[in-house]
Amino acid sequence: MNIFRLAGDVCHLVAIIILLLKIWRSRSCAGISGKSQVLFAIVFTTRYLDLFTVFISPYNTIMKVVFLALSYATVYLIYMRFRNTFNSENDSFRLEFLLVPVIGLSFLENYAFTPLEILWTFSIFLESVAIMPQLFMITKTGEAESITTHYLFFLGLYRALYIANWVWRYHTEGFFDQIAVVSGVVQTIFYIDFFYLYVTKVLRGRGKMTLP
Amino acid sequence: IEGRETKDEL
Repeated sequence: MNIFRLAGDVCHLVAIIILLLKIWRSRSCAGISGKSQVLFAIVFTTRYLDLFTVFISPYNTIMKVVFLALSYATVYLIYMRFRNTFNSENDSFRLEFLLVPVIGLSFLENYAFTPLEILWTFSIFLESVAIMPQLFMITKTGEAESITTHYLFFLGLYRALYIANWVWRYHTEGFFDQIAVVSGVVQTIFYIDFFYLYVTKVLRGRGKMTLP
Repeated sequence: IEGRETKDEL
């Protein structure tokens, strides 16, 4: 554990809580991609199956359980509790375009050809593209509420801090996880364009982020 | 270090 890892995990948690609170307080999930949230719930479920096989630390177990619970709570709020506020017509990203390549790739490139390893690899690859339905939705509608952009900012910050964590671990422990690092870098790239818009539009302006 | 040891990350 290092400061970048810890800060990254905290940002991840903050992002998830921001989204959950936004939906709960406004009693609405307008502008939120339910598909991205379902993908994140699948990511956590397939990655944290090792909760049943290995024990790493109390921190690790607690965070995994919290992420799982919060991601399912988010999906519940979107599709059940506040489903009448959900803009399904704008959440039109075709999931098969993500799932088919990700499933294929996780069978081809993994550390061991065992169910748990393939599912872990699948979750890593899927996480790197899971935000795409949300970014697609913002591009389609041309705007995002500022609270949604704060959510995306913390999610992007979490990814950037994980890269700093890997640089740190490489230099101090000689640790290098090719699958996680490559997909992590790919994932972070998706946020760069958004980061630019966030700084120029949201932080310097006010209210909604509108695309040029 | 590769593979298995990565699993401490969330």
